[in-house]
Amino acid sequence: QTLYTYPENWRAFKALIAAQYSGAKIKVLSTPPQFHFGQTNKTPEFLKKFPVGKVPAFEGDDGFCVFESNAIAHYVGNDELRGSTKEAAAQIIQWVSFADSDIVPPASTWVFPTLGIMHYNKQATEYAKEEVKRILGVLDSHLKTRTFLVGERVTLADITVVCTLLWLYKQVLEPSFRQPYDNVNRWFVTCINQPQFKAVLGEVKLCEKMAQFDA
Amino acid sequence: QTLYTYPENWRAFKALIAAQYSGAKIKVLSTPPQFHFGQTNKTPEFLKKFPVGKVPAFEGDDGFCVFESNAIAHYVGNDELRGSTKEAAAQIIQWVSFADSDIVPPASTWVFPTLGIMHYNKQATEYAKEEVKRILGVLDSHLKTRTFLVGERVTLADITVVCTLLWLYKQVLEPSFRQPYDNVNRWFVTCINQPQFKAVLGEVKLCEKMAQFDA
Amino acid sequence: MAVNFLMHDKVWFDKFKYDDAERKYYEHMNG
Repeated sequence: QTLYTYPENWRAFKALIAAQYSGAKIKVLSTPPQFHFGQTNKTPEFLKKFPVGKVPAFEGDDGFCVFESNAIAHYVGNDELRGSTKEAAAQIIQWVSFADSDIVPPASTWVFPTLGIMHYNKQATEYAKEEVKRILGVLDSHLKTRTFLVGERVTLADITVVCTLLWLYKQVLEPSFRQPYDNVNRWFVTCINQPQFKAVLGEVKLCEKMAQFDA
Repeated sequence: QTLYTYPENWRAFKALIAAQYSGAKIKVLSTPPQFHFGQTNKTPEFLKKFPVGKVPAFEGDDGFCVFESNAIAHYVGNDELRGSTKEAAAQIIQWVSFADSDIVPPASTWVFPTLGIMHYNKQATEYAKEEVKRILGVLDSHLKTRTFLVGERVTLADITVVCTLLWLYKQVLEPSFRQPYDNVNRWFVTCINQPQFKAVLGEVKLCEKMAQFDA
Repeated sequence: MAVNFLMHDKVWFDKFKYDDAERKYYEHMNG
């Protein structure tokens, strides 16, 4: 089974970690000549399988094709990760939606300028920092009485929210900023130390000094 | 079972249509004194149940609480709507994610100024129109050989994408603009004429004249 | 460097503006 993506794509990590839990074998095509981001995903044969041309994109060995990272992670995962009850499944979707709608925009606004891939805008960054504090506060109170986001074990909710927070924790959440959210920090460090996460993410070094924008 | 929302919330329509298919009985609290948007959802008791304070928010008669519209629709729906195979479930999540990531931004950018919700920005609107053409093109080629988005019957994919396109079809997709996408038009009209959609949406009048921004 | 691919990530940077405007509009409508 094949996953097309560019290298180090946090959205692809979601599916790869899910596959570590389910045992699904996935071949990652992310570098030329197998996959050249910006070219391969614009070819007619790629667009025939994946009409939106986005990555990550998944092709099963039976020819089954699916795009959108949450759909791929759901497909390569297992029932445990998807939620074994109606309630668990709904709460997992709740946190996955929350990650996409409430975490991705401020996290990208804050982190991208520090990577030099977007212009720095002081007002937008300050607003994004406040949004990140709000989000970490929501997660922190939820995790006060819980080890994982839904139920007693890792699910797609933890995998998705960890991958969505990855750049924040690596790039800008320095100790003084993340100090008020110790339930989130505990949960995040627990997850990234699970063998299935480590197999995909390797050693995740938490930010020591908040990266400033890279002029 | 209770759904908290403000009136005429297209995100809430997803759950209400799903409930029409599953037979789930939902009481909608959307107007004072039961629910006052901007006040009730900021009270401590509401935030205790729904820490993000967003609507729609759902509370089961067993006290089960969930927010995020996709999670609520999934919970009040049934297995048919969620996808009865792993493949169908993944493809439904694919279209639901596509609606949130690719349709909501340009649809909001184009429609909000015509409702007086946001200031008009010519460049942003022109870009949004091109994005809407791209999206309708993707859906049109997918629906060339299909009646519904996934499998042979209505699923959460159709319910979600129809509700996400609702404002576009009502407000700005005048006949000349939507003419090239007749597979999407056929699919959209088929869905809104299903009794389960009509029970929630009532009579949907397709746009005759593209609304201009409401200065 | 892999980081540069990230710039192709599809992000709605203005989402907060639209969320804010929508919230105010419906709070006003239900005022």
